[in-house]
Formats: sequence, structure tokens, C-alpha cells
Amino acid sequence: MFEARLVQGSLLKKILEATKDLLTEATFDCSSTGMSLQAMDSSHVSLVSLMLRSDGFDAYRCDRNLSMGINLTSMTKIIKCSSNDDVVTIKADDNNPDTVTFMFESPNQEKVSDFEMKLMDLDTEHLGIPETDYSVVVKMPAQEFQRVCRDMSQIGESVTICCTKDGIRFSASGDLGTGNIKIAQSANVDKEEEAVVIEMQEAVTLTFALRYLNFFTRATSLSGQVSLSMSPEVPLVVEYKIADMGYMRYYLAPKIED
Amino acid sequence: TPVQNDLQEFFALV
Repeated sequence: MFEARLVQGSLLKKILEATKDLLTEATFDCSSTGMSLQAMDSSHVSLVSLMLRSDGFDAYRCDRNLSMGINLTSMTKIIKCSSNDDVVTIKADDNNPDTVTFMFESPNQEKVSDFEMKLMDLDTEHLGIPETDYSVVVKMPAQEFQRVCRDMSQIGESVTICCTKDGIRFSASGDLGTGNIKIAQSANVDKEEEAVVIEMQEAVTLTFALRYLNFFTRATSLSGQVSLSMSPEVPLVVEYKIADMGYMRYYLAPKIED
Repeated sequence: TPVQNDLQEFFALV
């Protein structure tokens, strides 16, 4: 028996929005620790890693480990049938292993819906992600990062991110010319969410495909802040924390000079 | 022009 109840049901809408450009199907792994998902996009350039810890749910029961192969397009259709203030419960029954049920309850309990969705048999490839001490970790407002990625993609297909202790510089070039955006580390901020904080061991310069960074910024509604972890010649980690529950992380391989 | 790396070159399948 698996049952996970989320009072803040709209969180699932945000999570699906945050994966829609990268994944069409994925396996949700459920265990006593929580629900997780790890999947690469079809071109093997990026990886999505979601963690929702069991203690972040309003009720959680998972008697035995369960892997649910889910068509995310179908799940999105079903989750769209919920209202933003609905309580969502995800249920899977051991006697009926080919389906998952989503139950939506209005806050006053006057409307209760349930949708049963067919599960898929997916060949899941799991990647082992090594523990890495990153040379640079930048925390910045998620909306600012979204804006930078959007603006840079007006100029070119790639962005070069150069991070020093003074700040982070995003540069792009293309047929129309070049663009640079430099964001300094915050001197002092009243609100933690508005801060730009740089933790640095050594300066790093890396180039990434803007197409993917823009896909990652679909997660902006999940968190006020985003963190970018970088080391020379290894994939970038873009992390959006999901308050009291876990995270949505994206890994993107850097571009290299041919 | 820079070339896109494959993620699997960094993270092995487990």
C-alpha cells in the first residue's frame, strides 16, 4: 500500500511544469524515505532529479518500495483536473500494481474526485552522480536567473558563465552582436530571497546551452532562490529547493571547444 | 563553435 497526501496539492502542478520540456515519461520511486525521480532528457544532455521527502507530506505510507512508470503528459492532464487549493492524495494498491490513483479534495470536503491512471513499464536508466565539492556555488533569486537566461537567449544559443568572488558574469554572442550581464554579490540585503551569495574555492568559466537552462527555469515557481553549482569541466547543477520537502535539481553537461 | 557534452560521459549508468 502506498499513500501520500499533500495539502498543498498545487505543488504537483509546479513540479510537472518544471519537467514538461525535458521529460515525457519517468519513473517515480517510492520508499519510506519519500518519492524521488531521476531521468535524463532524450538527448542525454541533461538530467532531472526530484526529491520529495516523506516527512514533507501531510500523511505518508509506503509499505514496500514501489517504482511507478508514469506518462507525464497523462499525469499533467489529470493533475489539471485539480484546483489549486485542493488536497491531493496519490495512492497505489499492491493488488492493483498497474495503476495509480489521484484523489482531489476541495478544502471544505464538498467535492472529492478520483482519477485512476494507467502506469507504464519503463526501462529506467539510473545515473550514479558522484559527490562533488564544487568550485563555486552561487545562490541568487530564481526570477533573476530566469530573466538572465531569457535575455541571453535573445543573443545566442550558448551562455558562458564566469564566476569570480566579485560576482557572476553571463555572456552570449551571436549574429546580432554580444551581451554581458554581470551580477555582483549582495553587500547586504533585508530579504534572504533577494540575496546573491557566492561561495568560491576557485574562479570558474563554463559554457552551457541556453535552450536547457531556459527549460530548467520552468521550476522558478517552486522556490524564491536558485543555486548554481559549478566546477571546471563537470556538469552544472541548478537546484530549486522545495520548502520543507526536498528539491528539484537539474544537471547539464558543459559545452566544450571542438 | 563549442560542442555539447553528453551527460553520460560524466555520470556512469548504475
